[in-house]
Amino acid sequence: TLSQRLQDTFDALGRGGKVNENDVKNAMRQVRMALLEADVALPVVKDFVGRVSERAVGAEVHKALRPGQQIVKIVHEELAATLGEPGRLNFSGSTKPHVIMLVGLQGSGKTTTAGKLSLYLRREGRQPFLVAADTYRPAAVDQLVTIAKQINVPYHEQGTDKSPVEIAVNGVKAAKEAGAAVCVVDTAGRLQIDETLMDELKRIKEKVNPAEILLVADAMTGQEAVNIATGFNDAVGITGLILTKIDGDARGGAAISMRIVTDVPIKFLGTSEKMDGFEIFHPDRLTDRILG
Amino acid sequence: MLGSSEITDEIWDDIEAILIQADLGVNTTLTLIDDLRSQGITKQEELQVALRGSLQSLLQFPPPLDVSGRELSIILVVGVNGSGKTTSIGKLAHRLMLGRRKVMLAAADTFRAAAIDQLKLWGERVGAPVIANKPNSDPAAVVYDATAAAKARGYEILIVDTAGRLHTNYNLMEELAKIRQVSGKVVPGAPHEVLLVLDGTTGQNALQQAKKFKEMIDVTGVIVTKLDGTPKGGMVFSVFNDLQLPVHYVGLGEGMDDMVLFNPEIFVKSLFD
Ligand SMILES: Nc1nc2c(ncn2[C@@H]2O[C@H](COP(=O)(O)OP(=O)(O)OP(=O)(O)O)[C@@H](O)[C@H]2O)c(=O)[nH]1
Ligand SMILES: Nc1nc2c(ncn2[C@@H]2O[C@H](COP(=O)(O)OP(=O)(O)OP(=O)(O)O)[C@@H](O)[C@H]2O)c(=O)[nH]1
Ligand SMILES: [Mg+2]
Ligand SMILES: [Mg+2]
Repeated sequence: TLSQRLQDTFDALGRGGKVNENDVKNAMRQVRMALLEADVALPVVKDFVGRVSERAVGAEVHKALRPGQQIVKIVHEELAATLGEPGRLNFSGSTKPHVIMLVGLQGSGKTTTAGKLSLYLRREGRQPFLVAADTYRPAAVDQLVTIAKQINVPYHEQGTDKSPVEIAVNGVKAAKEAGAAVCVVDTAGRLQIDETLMDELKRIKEKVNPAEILLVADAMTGQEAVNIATGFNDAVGITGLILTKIDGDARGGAAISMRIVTDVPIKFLGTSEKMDGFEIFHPDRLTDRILG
Repeated sequence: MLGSSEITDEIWDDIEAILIQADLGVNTTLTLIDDLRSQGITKQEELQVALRGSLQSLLQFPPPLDVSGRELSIILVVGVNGSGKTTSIGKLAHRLMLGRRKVMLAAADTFRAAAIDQLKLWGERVGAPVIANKPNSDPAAVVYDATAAAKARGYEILIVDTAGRLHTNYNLMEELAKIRQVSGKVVPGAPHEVLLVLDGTTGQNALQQAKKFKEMIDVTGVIVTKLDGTPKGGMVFSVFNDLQLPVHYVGLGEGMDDMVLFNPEIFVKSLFD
């Protein structure tokens, strides 16, 4: 863990040895390594370590009784501050149904999350409605319909012959007619560099005017987290992040990267394959695991 | 980035940045750079050549899959959720069938919604029969039935799709070990290949995934998917070096032709694109 590493670094200086500013520099190197090993993106790490270093110098950590612990405390605080407040869903405005679009890379967990989110919404007293707008992946519509039936949530699908834009528009209409409070639109996984598919997302957004566009991202994402989040944000403007597969042992540094480059809150965590594997995000859930 | 003048600290930083951002990981990157620094190179172009050479020397062209010379060969496909197993099976079946092999698929993901439907659609797409039971039935039983069907109908390769699972879930890893065991009971020596499908966008956790899957079910090779995106797939270096797992194929898209044989030269070159 980072604490152990810093402990070792400072212990190695020998008993009674005075810690100097160079030793703090070495400690910052340890922090940098720990964050990179946790998959935080390099540019984000550099920036983050810069801030921690400033605070460490400012706090005169080299004069502290326990410099290693002091630094860990600073890193912890900076991480928590960066990860930010648990995000809430934004349902301001009276037009119902409020539309939530789920977007992201292939296989990140959107369709499964659409189900989980619907269940969560219903528990919160907001009647959900699901729309199967992925016409590309084989059996994607079947997957969403199966999930919708499992959790007893009404849905709209039009097979795979119509355009996703048309299905989304009709889906929101159907949700309105069903008196639903929130309409969750599942979209096909796509690369942020695929202009045609990113345009499709823009068109869906234009037509359904979503209250939320949530980027569903895999907690084990590596260095490309920055480009992925930026790509989706620049194209359609995301309003929140959902980090999935947190039940694995990936350190989850991608969360920091995505949060920093989009300045968008992390709203939920996916914690299992089941429909109840869904939690409201809280920074404590991630700070410890990122630091290892 | 490299011209024809001397090598500055900034150049070393640039190289470090490229490798780290390609998901090679801190340890692999530092080891590589230390090794390069100790070579006493003075010119930038020489460094360029040495760097690529070092990277390439860490990889190998894969051997062919062990699916010939017997009545029936079984390939078990495994990996964490959403990595691209089912899609890769479609692509692999297509490749093998282009090579005139008779391929059958087994839908042993009986858990996830529409997993069986998805594999059946792929089977239709590439022209391979799919053996399946009901959803939520025993995956090992599907393997058993599929093996019997393959033998009876003279199919030479059976590819088994399994449910995605996190290597941290002990029960699911046990289930996978059991599926592996069952295939060995019906065909001695099976499975002849256990291919781990790794999502190319994954960071350092890929090594952990590979370690655990290898430990629990003796993975024999790797497929890395989704490298048509911006990720470079650098975790391949540690997976290959630490675990000696050959990287057989790279997924470059969602269609049945979007998978290529792993090529160390092309792979290394793309790190610098
Ligand atoms: N363990 C775990 N598995 C998850 C979680 N969320 C999703 N999954 C699994 O991840 C896999 C992919 O999920 P999907 O919902 O199909 O992903 P997707 O983003 O819709 O995929 P595409 O539509 O192909 O882009 C499935 O096996 C899910 O069961 C999670 O939080 N934890
Ligand atoms: N761009 C791209 N997408 C891919 C590639 N391989 C798979 N996919 C997509 O990734 C998503 C998940 O693929 P699946 O084949 O369902 O993955 P899986 O491992 O079987 O998923 P589970 O069974 O749920 O664990 C789908 O949308 C695929 O089309 C690839 O090489 N490139
Ligand atoms: Mg989906
Ligand atoms: Mg699958």
